[in-house]
Amino acid sequence: MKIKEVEIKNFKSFSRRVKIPILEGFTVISGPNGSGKSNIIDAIVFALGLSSSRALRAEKLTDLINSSNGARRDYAEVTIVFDNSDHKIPVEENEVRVTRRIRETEGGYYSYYYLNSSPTTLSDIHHRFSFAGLYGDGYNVVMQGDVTRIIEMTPLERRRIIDDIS
Amino acid sequence: MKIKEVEIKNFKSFSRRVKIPILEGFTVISGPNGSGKSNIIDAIVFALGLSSSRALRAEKLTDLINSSNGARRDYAEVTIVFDNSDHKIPVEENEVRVTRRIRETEGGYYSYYYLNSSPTTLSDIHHRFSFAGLYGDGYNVVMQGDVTRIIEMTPLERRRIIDDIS
Amino acid sequence: KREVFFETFNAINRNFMEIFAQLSDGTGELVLENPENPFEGGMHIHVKPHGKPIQRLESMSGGEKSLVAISLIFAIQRFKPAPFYVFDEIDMFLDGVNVDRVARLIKDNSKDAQFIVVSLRKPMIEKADSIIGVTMSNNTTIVTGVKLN
Amino acid sequence: KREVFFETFNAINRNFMEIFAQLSDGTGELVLENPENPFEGGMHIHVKPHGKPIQRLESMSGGEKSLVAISLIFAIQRFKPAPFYVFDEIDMFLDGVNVDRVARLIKDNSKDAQFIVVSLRKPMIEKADSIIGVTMSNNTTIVTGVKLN
Ligand SMILES: Nc1ncnc2c1ncn2[C@@H]1O[C@H](COP(=O)(O)OP(=O)(O)OP(=O)(O)O)[C@@H](O)[C@H]1O
Ligand SMILES: Nc1ncnc2c1ncn2[C@@H]1O[C@H](COP(=O)(O)OP(=O)(O)OP(=O)(O)O)[C@@H](O)[C@H]1O
Ligand SMILES: [Mg+2]
Ligand SMILES: [Mg+2]
Repeated sequence: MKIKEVEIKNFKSFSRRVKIPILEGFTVISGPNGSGKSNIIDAIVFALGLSSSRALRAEKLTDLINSSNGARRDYAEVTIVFDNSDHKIPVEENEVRVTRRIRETEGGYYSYYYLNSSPTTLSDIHHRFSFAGLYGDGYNVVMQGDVTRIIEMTPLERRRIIDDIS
Repeated sequence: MKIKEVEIKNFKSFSRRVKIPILEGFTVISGPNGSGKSNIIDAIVFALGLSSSRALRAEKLTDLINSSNGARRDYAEVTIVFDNSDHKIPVEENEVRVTRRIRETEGGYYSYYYLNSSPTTLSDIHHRFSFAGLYGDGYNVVMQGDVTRIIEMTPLERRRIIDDIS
Repeated sequence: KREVFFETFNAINRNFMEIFAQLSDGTGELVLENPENPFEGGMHIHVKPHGKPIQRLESMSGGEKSLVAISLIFAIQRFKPAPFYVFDEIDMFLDGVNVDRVARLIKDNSKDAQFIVVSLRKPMIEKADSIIGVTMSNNTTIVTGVKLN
Repeated sequence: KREVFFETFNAINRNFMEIFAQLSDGTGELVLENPENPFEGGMHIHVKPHGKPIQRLESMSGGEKSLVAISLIFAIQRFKPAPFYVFDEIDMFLDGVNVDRVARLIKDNSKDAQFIVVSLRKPMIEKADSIIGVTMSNNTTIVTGVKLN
């Protein structure tokens, strides 16, 4: 299983729809400070439900909706397209699309998940992806500042990392 | 007032006596990871009593004594030579030397301070240097990681910075 | 006590605004949570990058946060000037353009005070008046040279 | 529960030792404060850089600490492999030589898994199979290109 494309619509600093192809192997994302590199990482983490909104640097999920350039839309959406030709994810299709949308409402927001265009839940997505070795705990994601956090941990916190993994 | 030279003897990664001339203006210290750059900063902070041993990454002050290459000596010493031709520091001499030595003993250690070869105390040094605008609180020193610490502060901690300065 | 606080706060805030405008394309200011009773609230930093809406420090990028923190440090130092300054790798999160801006500010201020700056970044190193090279050999630190630029 | 802990701890420790030896000139290991009753103590990291005596993590240089943390992260990931990895600027404290070593390790491992790495460092960028360029224009992020190296 691998990522083929990340499509980001109206999420954080992306005010239009942007499709980012991801190739095999080793990809580097680079550019100036404040250009949006970490926001791409946030989009992946957001779509796969790998983290809380605190880790996405948003006070509340609706802060993730793009708010540049005047009129602000009421939703943000990210789609990740996976190559599933090895069928590690237990579905028939060779391609798996995971979409997450949040829509702002009067009282707060709605959060929707889709797997290949069918509405689903986050736990369903985590369940299916666990067969491909992808778990919701996010050990495969290292956010900006995590290295420093690990360095500054107390010995007890460090041991608890092992507890959590076992 | 400005620094003319930093002399480091048996302190941290300096196993011999090293004299480092410091010129006017803008000096950069550079080199590979683990080579000793931050240790030079630690030496300045140690000699002028600007910080606790925690900030020098030492569990106890005697950890500051060089311990590479076999036989370990029982003392560490740093001398900072200042150009005092503007006499901002209230002494007669045009040059002011501050020396701090720690010597390991059976029970712990002794810490000695000297100003131009006369034994003195840390508070005496701080008192005299205050006339040159150098205070013991160390606002003029930014250690490795301080920028991150400021970023991660809570709003209350941030306001307390202002409290402490006023 | 309250008066002394506001005297200090306002002076540092003025410095912060000036310095941040110099280091970035935006404007920023220090904001008290409780301006009536400052000791009952914290201090926020509101930043308006060029053309973007106001944001809190917490939601900014790694490099932007770093510029804010450096500006605050410099603002405090301008309030309480010292004869020399020592900085250990303050340019870590910054891209080349921003390292260059911080280096220029240090260069300009180095007429009035001595700056000793540890850095691995080329835009910082090339603006120095002198460079102290440090390496480890046989387990001991050797200072390989003091070049005058 | 204790058995499961030790199974995990020993496997991650083995990985840590291997990876750290690859990334640095020294050896390192994870050490339990209380090996008899692990849950009553913390976990320390003892590192012996080439030729130097053993040190605790806290007393090491910024770059050395960073290599230790990266090695621990990679050791955990090797214990629990995933199909893709995402790293956001993990090379910040590292000098050029160490960025190069981490980049090589990522490159070698990229045959078995997909790596998406945000970095500003040349030794990392030049080893990538493809580079996604990101800039801000008119207040919005544009992805300027996906080059295949
Ligand atoms: N909801 C939003 N609407 C518009 N812009 C936003 C929104 N959320 C975040 N941003 C913008 O995204 C920018 C930060 O992007 P990001 O953190 O991805 O930068 P970066 O490329 O990782 O930078 P660095 O190298 O400094 O870490 C901020 O300047 C912020 O203004
Ligand atoms: N008492 C001591 N005796 C011998 N060596 C010591 C002692 N204390 C510290 N060291 C050594 O000093 C080295 C760290 O030096 P320092 O922190 O100055 O590195 P640095 O140049 O700042 O590196 P970085 O770029 O990674 O921050 C460590 O490798 C450590 O082994
Ligand atoms: Mg970032
Ligand atoms: Mg250092």
